[in-house]
Amino acid sequence: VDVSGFEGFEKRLELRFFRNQDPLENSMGLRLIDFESLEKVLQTVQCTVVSAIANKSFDAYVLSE
Amino acid sequence: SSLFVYPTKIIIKTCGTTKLLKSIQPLILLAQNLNLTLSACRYTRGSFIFPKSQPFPHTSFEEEVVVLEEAIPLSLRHRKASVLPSHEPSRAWHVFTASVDFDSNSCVVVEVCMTELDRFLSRSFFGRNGKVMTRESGIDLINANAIVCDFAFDPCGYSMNSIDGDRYSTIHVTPEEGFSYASFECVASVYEDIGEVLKRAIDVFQPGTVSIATTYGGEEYNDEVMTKRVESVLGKKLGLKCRSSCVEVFPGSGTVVYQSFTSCRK
Repeated sequence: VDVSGFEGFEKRLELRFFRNQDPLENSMGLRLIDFESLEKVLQTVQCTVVSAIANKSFDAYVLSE
Repeated sequence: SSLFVYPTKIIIKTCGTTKLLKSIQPLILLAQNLNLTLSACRYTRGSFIFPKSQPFPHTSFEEEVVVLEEAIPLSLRHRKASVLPSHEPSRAWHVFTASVDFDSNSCVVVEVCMTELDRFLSRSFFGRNGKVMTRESGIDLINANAIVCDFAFDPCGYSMNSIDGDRYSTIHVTPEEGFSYASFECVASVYEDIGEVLKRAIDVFQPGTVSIATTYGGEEYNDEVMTKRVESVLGKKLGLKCRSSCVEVFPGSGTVVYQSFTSCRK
């Protein structure tokens, strides 16, 4: 391991999905994933939510690290 | 780091030694429970400053691609992995894409990586609260219409997400001398002047080096015109000189333009 400071350069992952059913059903889609489940996914990545904001279009979370 | 959750799209952007690719399969499963099926996957990153500190599979792009290939279903048949070069080998841009079909998306995603931040301006990101950092750095003026959610890390560092209708932007700052870094990412429209937005964001940090990866789909975006416009704005207003530029098509997933700049004072 080299002598290092904090790695600023990010890794970015974008996943897109399509609906298997009537688009009018479940218009919230992925936004229905409960917070606890999101936190479990983030634990595997090794970060957590430190702040959050949302509007009618999407949810935005600031993460640790 | 940031997470954005839209009804049919998730974006996770993490720094440090996080294991981002471990999130793919749990997210696919959570989506399946909501009757949603994966249609596209995009993974991007710059070249790490401290590559030997990264955990597997982030130890090399080749290993990351193997893990990505295994984590996504075969239905995402249009696949491509590529490293877009820069004038400096240590500043390459890594891209993996996979998709079921061509997704014509008129949105433009711009990812900016900045190093060698101005020392004086970097001081704004030490020992203050997030709101103060946002205001004193001028980040709040990049998009005056957006709502900002900011967070200050102890003893230094800063992250923010901003939301404006269905568009986000995000900034992350590591201000320490020797490995200072800031990123800016935003969703733009093909019809707006991306150069002006980039100018405002980059001016907050006045970095020595800047790289800009612009991803777009559809045919409305003229990359030659936009590339020249960005070069012109950053050159005239920020004294940044474009050292290299390349364009690569990712079948089913759009086109990436990658430009690298350095300050004329270097």
